[in-house]
Amino acid sequence: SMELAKHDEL
Amino acid sequence: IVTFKITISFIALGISGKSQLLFALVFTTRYLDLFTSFISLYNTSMKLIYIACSYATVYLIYMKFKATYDGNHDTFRVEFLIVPVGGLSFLVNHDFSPLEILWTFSIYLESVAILPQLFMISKTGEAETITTHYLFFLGLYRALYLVNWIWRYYFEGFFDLIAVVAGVVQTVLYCDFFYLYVTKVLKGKKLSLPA
Repeated sequence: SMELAKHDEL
Repeated sequence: IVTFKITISFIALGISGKSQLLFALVFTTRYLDLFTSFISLYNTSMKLIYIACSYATVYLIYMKFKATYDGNHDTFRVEFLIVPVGGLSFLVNHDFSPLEILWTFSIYLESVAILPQLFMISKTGEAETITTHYLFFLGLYRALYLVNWIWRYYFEGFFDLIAVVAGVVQTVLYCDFFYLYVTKVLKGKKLSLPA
């Protein structure tokens, strides 16, 4: 799910 | 660019302190994951640079060169941005957790944070050329993400609806400015608007 996705963008 | 511009010119004239305050808030709430996750040295460095530059700019405008800040023309009501954006980030997010809500808040806020600056230019009717370069690259930065997101969707299956919608909104808000930048500034003219 999205909650586990790291936000890897700036 | 904007930190550099104020530092070397010793004046904050023509720069919206309100937009810069909003950007400081954007980067602070976005990059709280500095404490929880590591992506890459590049990623961490850029986060720290963005945070440092945004606070340095706020300091230059409201403290060091306060006398040169054109507050009379910086009259956009930021509560009209912060309150709806705050509400929306509670309602529409990927996960109802403090860090994720703050990340979402920063994404929504960034998409509209330039409005006080654009409003200020529309009131004064002009902008220094270096200020227009700053605005152009700030807009380009998110516009290029739109291309990157299409790439990542096809090749990595990556898709973040919140970031994409906010990125589209942000880019659309810059369109009128992009037009003026290309038709005036790139042709060597100063950006001045008809009265």
